Amino acid sequence: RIFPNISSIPPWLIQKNDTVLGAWDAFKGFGGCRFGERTQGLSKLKSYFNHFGYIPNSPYNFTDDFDDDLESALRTYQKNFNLNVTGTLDEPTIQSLIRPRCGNADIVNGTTTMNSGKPTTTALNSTRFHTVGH
Amino acid sequence: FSFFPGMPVWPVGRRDLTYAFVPENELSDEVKAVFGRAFARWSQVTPLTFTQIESFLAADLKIGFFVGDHGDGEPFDGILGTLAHAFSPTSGRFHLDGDENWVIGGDISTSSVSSAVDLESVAVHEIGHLLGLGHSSVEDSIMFPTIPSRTRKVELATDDVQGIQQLYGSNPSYTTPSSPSTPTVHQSDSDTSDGGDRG
Repeated sequence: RIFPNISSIPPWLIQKNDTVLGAWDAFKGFGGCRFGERTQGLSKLKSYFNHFGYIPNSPYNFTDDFDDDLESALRTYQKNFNLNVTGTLDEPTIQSLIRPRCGNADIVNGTTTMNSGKPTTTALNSTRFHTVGH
Repeated sequence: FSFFPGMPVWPVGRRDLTYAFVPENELSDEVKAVFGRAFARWSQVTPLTFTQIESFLAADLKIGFFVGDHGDGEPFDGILGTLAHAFSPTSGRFHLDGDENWVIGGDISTSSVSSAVDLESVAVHEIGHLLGLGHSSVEDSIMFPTIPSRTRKVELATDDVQGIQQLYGSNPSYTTPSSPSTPTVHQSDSDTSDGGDRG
């Protein structure tokens, strides 16, 4: 469906649009989930993180447990998207997760040069030369 | 900015690239022009050129709209979610989700359809991948992975320009907006007669 401009979008689609859910709208229900808890559908969030490179391929199906893998993925994601690194499914993180996006992975073969792949400020400072102007 | 692992680029002998559309999509000239504008944004800052040709098979860059599973192992997911994806050099494949409500003109921010997506914004982003750029954490950059619906973002940010020029160099006729060689006119804070700072 390609529309020349917004006024060419048919009224039926505007009405239908109110009832159509985006692909990741179900993630809104995960707000407040915490480490150690089991929440139905959380495996889909893990699949999301797996698709975009945040959780490595698992030999098993993903479970609905909020485990170490999910917490680690959340922290890396939050770093990449300039969110507070809490490791929890807070509201800003969920709002970011459900936003439409490019299907390409953020982390390919475990490496990225997005924020999470860059040295921390402390590490940078320890190797930086300091110069003084005279 | 970031690159794909191994920093794949289009080789030196293939810098004048051709692109074509999946014939079955039967896209109008108006839609094709959107992609033309998106390519122009990247050629403006690099020595790369992009020319549309009719032969899909012969083209370096192959663009198509697909729905659901379309055979590359990366099925589309319906409205919103994943909007498009593109492959690193020299694959040239650029796929868009045919289920989206793509808009190609007008002020999309005023749309009453909350799932409306600006085609040119997504095209500029995916062309970045076709040329070798990965995702960036700089939110204003074109290569930031997400874009809210009803949003238009088509201007390359400094981060995008620096990334692509690291791969291909600069277009000789491109001048960095903040280039030191560009004389700058400084205005006092009280001088608002013509709307602000200018280079």
